Amino acid sequence: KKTFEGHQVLRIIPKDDAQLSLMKNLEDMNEFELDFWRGVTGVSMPVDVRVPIHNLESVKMYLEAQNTEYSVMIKDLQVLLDREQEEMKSAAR
Amino acid sequence: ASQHRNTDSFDYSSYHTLSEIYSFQDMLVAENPNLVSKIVIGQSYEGRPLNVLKFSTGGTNRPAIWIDNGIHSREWITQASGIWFAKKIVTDYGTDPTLTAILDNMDIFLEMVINPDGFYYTHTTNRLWRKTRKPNPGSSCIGVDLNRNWDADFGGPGASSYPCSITYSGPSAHSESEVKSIVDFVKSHGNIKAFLSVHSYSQLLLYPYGYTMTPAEDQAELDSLALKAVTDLASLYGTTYTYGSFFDALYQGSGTSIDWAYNQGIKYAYTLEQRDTGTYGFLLPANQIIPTATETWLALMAIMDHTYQNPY
Repeated sequence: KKTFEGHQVLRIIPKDDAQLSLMKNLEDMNEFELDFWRGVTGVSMPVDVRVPIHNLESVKMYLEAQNTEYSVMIKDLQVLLDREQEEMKSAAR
Repeated sequence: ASQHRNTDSFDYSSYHTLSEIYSFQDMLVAENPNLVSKIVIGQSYEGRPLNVLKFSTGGTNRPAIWIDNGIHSREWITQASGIWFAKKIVTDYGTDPTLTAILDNMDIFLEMVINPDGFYYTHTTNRLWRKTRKPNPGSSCIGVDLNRNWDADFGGPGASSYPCSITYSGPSAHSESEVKSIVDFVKSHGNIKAFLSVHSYSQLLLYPYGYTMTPAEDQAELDSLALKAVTDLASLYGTTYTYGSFFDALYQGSGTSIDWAYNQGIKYAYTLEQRDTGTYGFLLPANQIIPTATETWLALMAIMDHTYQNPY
């Protein structure tokens, strides 16, 4: 079963057209192995993206280099998944 | 076998496996033979049945409402809500005057799990899988985004021709059995008046078009009804939805189900994006299933009632 230890979901809110364009570029970058949970729509609209642990530092550096602010929506995805599994097992019992 | 004995003891506040959902469907049919029946409209790529529950109080080929859930398999709140919707319909028929009037004159078709292969995969292998599980010839990447596979500017902007993309459209319109089965069903029925697709999690209510910025012919009515629906939804817990055309409120997307439905002449075509509030995304905790389904139902009821009150 695929696990997601250390993966984070970042919330990025593009503040202007330049940052919007940056987000669109990010969507097209395969090397970061990003999984967009909420895609790029418009200025001031949140973009949520899952970042694998091995690319976290690079992605954050990329965003910071472009002066793009982000927040961590989910700090460790696997923690939530484990909790979900435990709740399912508990409910089944 | 399900551990649940009947649909009253079924745990609606938990997420369930595909086999449990199939068992639930059979239980609901067995308990309500005069109201609910199960139609198998086709098979998924991996051979799973594509089950649709039909809620009908009689008549022949009555005008009908289509509701589907789970086109993107990782959006678990949608399949869970579908279970709740089904129970809600049988519970409210005969007690809620609005739903009773609708069902005395119209049928409701509910497909709780459009993408069963993907859903099974989210339970067994990868919780975050979105697409189908059909291999793509010439690529190591698996699956098609079923909400880019419809014959509505198929392959246009907002869909990907790259099999590894999460918005891969597939090789041709309706190439996927999960989509083709619905297309054939809706066309052969010929009297579907509303087509409602339930997604998560960005709190949106969208109407056609997605593939073009050109307004739909019925945009004014669709917009006004969307406002009513999101207002009703918000009345319960204050959950705020944005509404508008798919193109304006979200982004350009081609090959989507509601655009296809609208172009077939189904005026009331909407996509709902259920809640999260920016905390859990696709991993909405199970204790939010019932509140989410309950508020979503208010929006669905607004659209269904309007459809009933405004025959065309």
